[in-house]
Amino acid sequence: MTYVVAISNEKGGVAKTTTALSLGGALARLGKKVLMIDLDAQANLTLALGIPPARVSLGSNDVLLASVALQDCIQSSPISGLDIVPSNTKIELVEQLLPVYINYADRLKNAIAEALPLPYEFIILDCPPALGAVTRNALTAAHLLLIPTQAEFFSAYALRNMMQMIQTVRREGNPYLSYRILVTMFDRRNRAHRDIYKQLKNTFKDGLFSTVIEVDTKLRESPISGVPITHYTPKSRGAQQYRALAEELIRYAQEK
Amino acid sequence: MTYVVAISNEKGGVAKTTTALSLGGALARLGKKVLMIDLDAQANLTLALGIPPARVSLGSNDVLLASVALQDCIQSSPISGLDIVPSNTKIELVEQLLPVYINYADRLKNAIAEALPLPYEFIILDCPPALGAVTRNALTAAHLLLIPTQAEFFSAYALRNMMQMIQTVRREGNPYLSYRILVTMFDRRNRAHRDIYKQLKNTFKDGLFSTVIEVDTKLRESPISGVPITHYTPKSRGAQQYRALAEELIRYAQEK
Ligand SMILES: Nc1ncnc2c1ncn2[C@@H]1O[C@H](COP(=O)(O)OP(=O)(O)OP(=O)(O)O)[C@@H](O)[C@H]1O
Ligand SMILES: Nc1ncnc2c1ncn2[C@@H]1O[C@H](COP(=O)(O)OP(=O)(O)OP(=O)(O)O)[C@@H](O)[C@H]1O
Ligand SMILES: [Mg+2]
Ligand SMILES: [Mg+2]
Repeated sequence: MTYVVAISNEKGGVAKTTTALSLGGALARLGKKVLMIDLDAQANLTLALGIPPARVSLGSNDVLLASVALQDCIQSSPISGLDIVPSNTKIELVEQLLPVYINYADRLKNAIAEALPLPYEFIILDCPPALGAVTRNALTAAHLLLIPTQAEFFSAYALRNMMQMIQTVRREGNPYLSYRILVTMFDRRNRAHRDIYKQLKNTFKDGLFSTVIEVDTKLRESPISGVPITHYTPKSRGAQQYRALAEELIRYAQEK
Repeated sequence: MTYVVAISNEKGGVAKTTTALSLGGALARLGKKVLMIDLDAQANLTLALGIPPARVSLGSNDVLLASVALQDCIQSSPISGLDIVPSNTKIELVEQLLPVYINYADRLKNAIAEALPLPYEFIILDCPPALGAVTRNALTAAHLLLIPTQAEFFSAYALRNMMQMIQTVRREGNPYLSYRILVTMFDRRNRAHRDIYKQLKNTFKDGLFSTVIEVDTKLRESPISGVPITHYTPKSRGAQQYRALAEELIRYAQEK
């Protein structure tokens, strides 16, 4: 069984890519085989695994737009157990061109279904900071939507649009989509962070992962070396917290 | 003369909205009349001025898509000297529908030109974290592109796409577009921040504002009260740094 996790939030800069990279690394360290799919024109996940986006020939936009088979776009990464379908910056066109296809929201889901069986226990989708056609594809293809959120005003507000998008996707193509919110870049010393975190727990209850990711400057540094934090500084707080998240995700996926 | 400043960066969470809000507030405190235009579906700038996005009737997408006159979409804000054209979440549709118009990139530029003369010395455009049709409109309408950037790996990398976008816009509709990079959320104690800031100065030289905005938790709090930092805590470091930025911008606009 391949479990698909979409990492998405319309709010920018909430650690979507950092979570995809770190969670992928942590799952690989726990012996899981993982496929990452970079759906963002910024190609940050591709870059963070040491792959120059300008040199990508077949990427995720070829799967979405040109119906290239998913298997043909998979590259290995420097991390054992971790493969990637990279992004190339042409994906900006995808936002404009995808909606001309009938049932355009199903293209990624169908591409994954046609590629099965795949040797991966997890597929992780890194999304752009928008709720457009590409993110819609990711949510339609996913079992779980993981929503990274900062404990800050604009980020908390963004959850309204995300909840609406989940309702739309459940109605129109993926009735079993579930979600979990992950609080990221948390600073225990900051009163506003503590207050908003309490509000999120009150509002969303079990909709929150119990793991919280705190601020750790090592998480900023690991992409520069082209590796996840779990392979950069395995004993750091960031690596330990993302390992705890990976274990929580594995338990969650098994229950479903 | 109305000077138009677009605040844009494909990278998410680099303080585009915080800069629009704070710079607008600082210019108003210096006696300038300012119009803010919220071009982001997240409607964070609208929200930060205390206007509930769900209650917006005429917004920026009506200017872009339905050719409603700009003047008809202007609302006053709680801050004297600061008006706003709010955003409503329908702007997601704008990304998909705008490209069907001929010369779609000129629609905002033409809407502003048709509304002149306007009683504003500055117009500030807050953009979504993407380089799509809406951002293209903002850059075509602007005299200056202000690029907020964190001194971090992914943010610095995003500048490549921004530079390419500037070249495209200069070729196709706005030959005099200039740009200035603003380093935001800077933490002097962080070695990676200091290193990347040095690299940005070496690469971009005069392309950087001399003002740097440091981390200040008051900047996270002011939007909750619906006011810019200059009206929330005028003596805070954030308010002082954005006031210095406003003075630098006024000097820059006068030279041009
Ligand atoms: N826990 C953390 N501690 C410190 N820095 C972090 C942490 N998580 C992420 N960062 C940094 O914050 C910035 C934003 O993170 P990231 O780019 O992963 O967010 P994103 O949601 O993917 O952004 P975008 O919306 O542009 O796709 C990056 O520079 C990253 O290195
Ligand atoms: N100098 C600063 N010090 C501390 N926090 C800051 C600072 N500038 C911005 N922030 C906070 O960082 C977060 C990101 O800022 P903001 O939302 O303005 O970025 P943005 O680029 O507009 O994001 P998006 O890409 O989603 O539009 C917000 O929670 C904001 O309050
Ligand atoms: Mg990202
Ligand atoms: Mg913003």
